[in-house]
Amino acid sequence: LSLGRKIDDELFEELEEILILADVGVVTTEKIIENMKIKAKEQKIKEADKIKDLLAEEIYNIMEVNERPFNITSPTLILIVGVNGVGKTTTIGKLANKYKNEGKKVLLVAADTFRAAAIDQLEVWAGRNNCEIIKHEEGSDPASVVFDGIKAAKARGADIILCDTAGRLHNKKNLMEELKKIYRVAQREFDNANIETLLVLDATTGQNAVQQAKIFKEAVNVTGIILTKLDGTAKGGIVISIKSELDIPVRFIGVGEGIDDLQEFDSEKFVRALFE
Amino acid sequence: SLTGKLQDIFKKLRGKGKLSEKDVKEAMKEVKIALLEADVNFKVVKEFINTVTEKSLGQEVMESLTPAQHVIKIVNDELTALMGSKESKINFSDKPPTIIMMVGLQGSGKTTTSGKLANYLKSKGKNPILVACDVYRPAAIKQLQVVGSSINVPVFSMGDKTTPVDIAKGAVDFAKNNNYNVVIIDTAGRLHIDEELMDELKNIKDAVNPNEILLVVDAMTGQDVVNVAESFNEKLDIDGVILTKLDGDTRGGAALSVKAVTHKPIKFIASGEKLTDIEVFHPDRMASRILG
Ligand SMILES: Nc1nc2c(ncn2[C@@H]2O[C@H](COP(=O)(O)OP(=O)(O)OP(=O)(O)O)[C@@H](O)[C@H]2O)c(=O)[nH]1
Ligand SMILES: Nc1nc2c(ncn2[C@@H]2O[C@H](COP(=O)(O)OP(=O)(O)OP(=O)(O)O)[C@@H](O)[C@H]2O)c(=O)[nH]1
Ligand SMILES: [Mg+2]
Ligand SMILES: [Mg+2]
Repeated sequence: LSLGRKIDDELFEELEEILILADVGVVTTEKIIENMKIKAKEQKIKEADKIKDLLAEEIYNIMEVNERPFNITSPTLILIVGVNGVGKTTTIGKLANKYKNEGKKVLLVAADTFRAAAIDQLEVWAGRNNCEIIKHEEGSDPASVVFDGIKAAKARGADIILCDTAGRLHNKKNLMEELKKIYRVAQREFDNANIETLLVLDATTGQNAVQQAKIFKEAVNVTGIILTKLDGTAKGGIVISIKSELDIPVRFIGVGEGIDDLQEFDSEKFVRALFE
Repeated sequence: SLTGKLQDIFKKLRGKGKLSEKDVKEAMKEVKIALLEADVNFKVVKEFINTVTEKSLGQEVMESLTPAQHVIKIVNDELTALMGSKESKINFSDKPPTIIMMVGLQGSGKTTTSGKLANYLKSKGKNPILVACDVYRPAAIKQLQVVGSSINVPVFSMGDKTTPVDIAKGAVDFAKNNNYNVVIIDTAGRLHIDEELMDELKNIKDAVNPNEILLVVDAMTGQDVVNVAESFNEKLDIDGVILTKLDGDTRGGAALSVKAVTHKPIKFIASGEKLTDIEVFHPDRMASRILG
């Protein structure tokens, strides 16, 4: 998109292609481009470069509108949910590191009692962070692990409880019912005001992510998103539709497999990366 | 549904008498949207639309009393043809063991699918072993061992302080000396842009010469799947693809994108977390799923 280029249909098609390839989705892309065209007319924009800036601004506004900071008061229970393989367990390992570095007392709850070696995996992360972990036998009831986890957290004065859950597809009714039960136990045993439910989304996911966000939000009141694997080549544009349709903000991004590979979400950086 | 949308478009057009090129292009816009919403890659969609537009401008559609049905059939047939043949064969070596290497992005389902494949081949009379070449992910080896023990398939491991290349070589020797005729190598998830880790896969390939290199792809992957598939294919010349998590409600357009860009067959699909949830790939079923 160079200077002196004229503003025509070809330019808009090129911008549309950038957004579609970034997984922004057809409907959201059309909406964004339409709003941008209206603004361009209103502002009598003549240069192609200004058009791209206007587009970036449009997306930035979607991500920032109604923005409230992610303030963690002690004690807080963070329930980590999402479909299979997106990075929930690894992200908990990173969050534990972040909060320990902030001087908080962190407790891990191994409520994935289903997948092979899931508890072992979280135990490794507990060890790396030198923080305690509450676990039961593999195959036990996840809600009871959460119950015990909350009890232990209160007894030990934990500031942050990070609760891992098994990956589950949102269209599996019985698995979503199991998750709702876990959430109910958490609400009942822990002060409801201090529960954050973070949905982990894989940046390589396509339009199905919007349905994931919708169903998980209906089930367990998702309050934020963690977008993982942004160290790859996928742009994660799905979070734009999710913000605009469901008003769920992105709180963190995962940028690698290491303990430090977690960053707070920055709308400006995110938008800039879309166009790189 | 796409069928419904196309029927509505052609219903509006029928009052105008004979179908024009413009009418067909109008219908094709709906097909384009349907494919993009199904996560088929933008560039793959463009090419696909050009092909089916050309076919739809033929006499049969233009003079038909039911143009919508014709266009739908053309789209469906073209999609099914692109999805490839129904052959989901593992190419067994005439000098056992047959060596199968599972590769792909983080979290795509390699470890679980390795177990499913072992279980499937066991039911077909083969004698497989699983090989733990993921020395990075916490408890990865344990995960494969739990999977292996649940289906009574031995897991070859040399711990996580040995290189994946040495583990793979050790596994092949072990298989030969103990009459295992299939070796399924589970590797660590990695980014296609991680040069060092992609080299590691190439080194494993060069060391043990797999008969099958299978790219494991999550069916809900979006536009980026073409970059991933292209890179893995360029680096390793993969033999096929396994599409996972098809028990979800994603339309799975990634299937078409991967096929279009690599021209390699989709050999199996995985549709669940149980080790029996693997099936032969059906191109026609995938085509209608993508179209919605
Ligand atoms: N490159 C990269 N890999 C990641 C990131 N986050 C997680 N992973 C990798 O993704 C894979 C899956 O991570 P897990 O933490 O096991 O995912 P999960 O959601 O807990 O998986 P299930 O519990 O099986 O549903 C692992 O190989 C992780 O190392 C990230 O930000 N970048
Ligand atoms: N629902 C469903 N879940 C699946 C399927 N295949 C794998 N999974 C789940 O997806 C998650 C990731 O599977 P893994 O086998 O650990 O994936 P991986 O590719 O080995 O992950 P890395 O080794 O970290 O790269 C686990 O929770 C699996 O149970 C499938 O077909 N359907
Ligand atoms: Mg997990
Ligand atoms: Mg694995």
